[in-house]
Amino acid sequence: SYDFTPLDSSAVYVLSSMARRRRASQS
Amino acid sequence: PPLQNNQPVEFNHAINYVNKIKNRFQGQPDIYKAFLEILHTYQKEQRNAKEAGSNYTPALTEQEVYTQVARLFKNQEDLLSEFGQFLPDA
Repeated sequence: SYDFTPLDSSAVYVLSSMARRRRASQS
Repeated sequence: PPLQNNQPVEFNHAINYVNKIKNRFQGQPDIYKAFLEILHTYQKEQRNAKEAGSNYTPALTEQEVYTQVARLFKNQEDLLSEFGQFLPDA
């Protein structure tokens, strides 16, 4: 199980939105 | 916006990656904190750029994000190469 703080969660949010932008720029 | 099919994959990848970094730098919380700081600055710049339109040049480019993270993750090649998988135009 993960013990995530709100800061961790926002890092996850930034990383996944980065990945989405990357995918968008590749397609 | 509607959820796209591969969005959960990216989300899960991000969760696993953040968790990996947290564990790797458990004894060095400053490094983990600096990583979060870089991400937040990048996100803020992206938001500013979006609001200002095409005339805005972000103060932190993808290349600079990568350089900063590389400096932070020195000797942690696996973390750095995985980070490159998230970064647009890496």
